[in-house]
Amino acid sequence: GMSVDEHDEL
Amino acid sequence: MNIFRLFGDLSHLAAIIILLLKIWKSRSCAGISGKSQILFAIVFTTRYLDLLTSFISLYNTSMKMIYIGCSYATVYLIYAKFRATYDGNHDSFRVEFLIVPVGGLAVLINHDFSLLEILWTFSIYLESVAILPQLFMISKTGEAETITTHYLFCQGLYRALYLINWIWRFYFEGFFDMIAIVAGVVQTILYCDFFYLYVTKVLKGKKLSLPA
Repeated sequence: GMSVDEHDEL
Repeated sequence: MNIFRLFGDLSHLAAIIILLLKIWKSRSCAGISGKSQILFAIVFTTRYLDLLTSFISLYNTSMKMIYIGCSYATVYLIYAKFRATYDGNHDSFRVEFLIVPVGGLAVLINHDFSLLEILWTFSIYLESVAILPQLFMISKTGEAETITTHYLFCQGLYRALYLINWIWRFYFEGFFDMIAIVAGVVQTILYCDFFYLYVTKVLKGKKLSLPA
């Protein structure tokens, strides 16, 4: 989904 | 992780190191926009606050620390240690015209109305335009040192590789983040003019000079 609870990219 | 994201991160790291070493070894920041470097320091600070709240991997944490450390060191070299070589007259882009609209957009369009997420969104939007003061300064001076063009090439290549990474992740993982993708497209488009000059001039051994 759209809500990205944790951003794993730099 | 895929090779496009890995090489994107390595290209970004190379850009940061190239710039820091250039200033340190030449003991000069001539031709470098201090304003862009301040914007990048803000980008890393607002994006990597999650260092305090979550642990993703050793790679993730160490790269974030390196980016933050190098960007602050670069700003320090420009505005403190080698401030005598800082070309303030040509570094005249009005960054408030970037920060205010980007700040407003981050409050309006985000994935989640929480402080950390709004700061992350602000950082994504700001990064897409953070190079403008540097490109503006080159257009004003009409030229750029070759090492500076290599810095800019790596800086532009990193987000271009991220675009491919996002295509890869959408196809193989069904993952996509529209905010990062749209900002990344804008960011990469801003480098197109420079990429053309870099390929047609610098790679042919010529100096990058714009028609004054």
